[in-house]
Amino acid sequence: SLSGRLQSVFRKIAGYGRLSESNIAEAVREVRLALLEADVNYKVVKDFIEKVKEQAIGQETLRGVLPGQQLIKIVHEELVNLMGVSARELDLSSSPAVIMLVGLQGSGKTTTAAKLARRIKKKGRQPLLVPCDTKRAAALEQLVSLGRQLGEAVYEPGSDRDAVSIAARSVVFAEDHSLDTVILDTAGRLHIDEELMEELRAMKSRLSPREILLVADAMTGQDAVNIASAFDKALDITGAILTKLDGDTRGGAALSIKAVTGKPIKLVGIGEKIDDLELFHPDRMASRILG
Amino acid sequence: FTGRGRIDEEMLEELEATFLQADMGVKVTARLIDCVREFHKSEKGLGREGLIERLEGEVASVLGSNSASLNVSCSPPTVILVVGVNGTGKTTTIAKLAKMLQDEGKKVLLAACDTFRAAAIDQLSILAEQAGVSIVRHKHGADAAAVAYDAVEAALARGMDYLIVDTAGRLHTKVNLMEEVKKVQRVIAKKIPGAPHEVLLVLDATTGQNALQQAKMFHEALGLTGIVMAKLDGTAKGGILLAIKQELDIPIKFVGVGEGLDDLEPFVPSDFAGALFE
Ligand SMILES: Nc1nc2c(ncn2[C@@H]2O[C@H](COP(=O)(O)OP(=O)(O)OP(=O)(O)O)[C@@H](O)[C@H]2O)c(=O)[nH]1
Ligand SMILES: Nc1nc2c(ncn2[C@@H]2O[C@H](COP(=O)(O)OP(=O)(O)OP(=O)(O)O)[C@@H](O)[C@H]2O)c(=O)[nH]1
Ligand SMILES: [Mg+2]
Ligand SMILES: [Mg+2]
Repeated sequence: SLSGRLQSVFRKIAGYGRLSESNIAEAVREVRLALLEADVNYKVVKDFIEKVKEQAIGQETLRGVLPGQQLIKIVHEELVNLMGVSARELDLSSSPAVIMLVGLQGSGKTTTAAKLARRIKKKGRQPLLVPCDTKRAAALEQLVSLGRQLGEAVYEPGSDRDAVSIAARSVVFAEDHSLDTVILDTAGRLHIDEELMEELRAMKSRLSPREILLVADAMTGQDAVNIASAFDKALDITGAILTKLDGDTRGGAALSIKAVTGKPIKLVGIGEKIDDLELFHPDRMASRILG
Repeated sequence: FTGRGRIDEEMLEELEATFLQADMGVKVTARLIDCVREFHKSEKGLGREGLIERLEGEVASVLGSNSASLNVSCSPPTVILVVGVNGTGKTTTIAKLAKMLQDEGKKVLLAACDTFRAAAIDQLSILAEQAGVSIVRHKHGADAAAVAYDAVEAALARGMDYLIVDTAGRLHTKVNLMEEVKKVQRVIAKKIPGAPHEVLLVLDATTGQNALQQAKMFHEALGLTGIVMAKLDGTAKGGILLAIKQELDIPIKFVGVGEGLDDLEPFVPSDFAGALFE
């Protein structure tokens, strides 16, 4: 564990009194390795370590000794600060409030859409699930089946095969039926697919969603920065949802996504069932990343 | 690398960044950096181009010197069990494999053993139709092992060359789900000794270090015979394959490079190594 490794680093230099910058460097190197092993992006780690060094060296000149635990505390606090000090909820302030879910193939958008509907229903609202994925085999059936579990009807696109027009029509449908929240499930796509990214831009400009949430797999590695920055540049996302956190991935993607977009991680998926959605807790994520 | 005897530290840092950002991980990166130092020692005039060439060769040799092919049973059907965590691309990969084998004139049958996820059976049924192959399916919620049993019976009765079994995505940390897939494997083995002849783990190219843990746990549970890395058409490099190959020595057989039924290619180590350095 990181605390174990830091203990042995500091044990070596204990009894030398005041720590030198080079001593902190060795400890900080261990922190860097831990973050890389946790899938935090290489460049994000670089910037983060610089911030930690500044803090650590500052502290040591005050006190003369900086034990491993204290360094971990600095790192932990710095991680929490970076990832957003407290959990932020969804902005559901228009009527109907439109939530758009976007992300790579298989990240968990369709399942998360249903989970969001459940969460929103619990708050006394009336959600409409909208299947904007006209490409994937049985995508509509998947959302309909999840809707049935929820006891919620899913918007029927009819013969419409255009994602943007389905979305637009669903909002009119919601207004006509006094449904106050529209959840748009979109097809998975690569951030480097120009045409499909343009489709999302068109959807955004047509509907002005209150929330554009990047649904990202918690086990994503170094590529998380490329994915997040592309979706953010194209859409100015309002936040992210990290899925599959019920596994044993350290989840460094959480830090990468926040660092590169500046947008908060709002919710996390912690299982395959419709209730398996929670608020994002930066302090828990920080501990998890540090291992 | 100006031939002045000392290694260019800036180039080392640049290479280290390349390796780490390719998801190779800390250990493999350190090992490759050691290789770089070795190459520099043994070949004093080695420029940047020559170095990259050596490294590509090193990576390719770690990944397996030749493209690994599907195991084939000496008496049909060859049974292929496909497993992996949620959303990696198993169902799509199965459809691609089915189309590939079908195009080779083989008789292919699919088994819809993901009886859990919403519309999983519908999804595979549609893909089976697109690939022009038949499928054995029960109702949603049926016992996965029971479906597998029926599928093996059908494959034998109908003289199929291949039976490809789709399973539900499952996190390797969920003991009961790992037990379930072991049961599916046992049921297949009971019906056809030696089957499944191929147990393929499908990994998502965007997954980081956790892919190694996934491979370890699925290997421990089932004994993997091959790996497919899907979604290599994105920007992720899939460098974790080096650690997996080094630690577990499981052959990497195919790569998925798109969502279409033709988007499956045999894994070619030298191509993969070349792409890492682009
Ligand atoms: N364990 C776990 N599985 C999840 C979670 N969220 C989604 N899944 C599973 O991940 C897989 C993919 O989920 P989908 O909802 O189909 O993903 P998607 O992003 O809609 O996929 P595409 O539409 O093909 O891009 C399914 O097996 C889900 O059950 C989660 O939080 N935990
Ligand atoms: N770009 C790209 N997308 C892929 C590839 N392979 C699969 N996909 C997409 O990834 C998503 C998930 O694929 P599935 O085949 O449903 O994945 P799965 O592993 O069966 O998912 P679960 O059964 O829910 O665990 C779908 O949108 C596929 O089209 C690939 O090689 N490249
Ligand atoms: Mg979907
Ligand atoms: Mg599947």
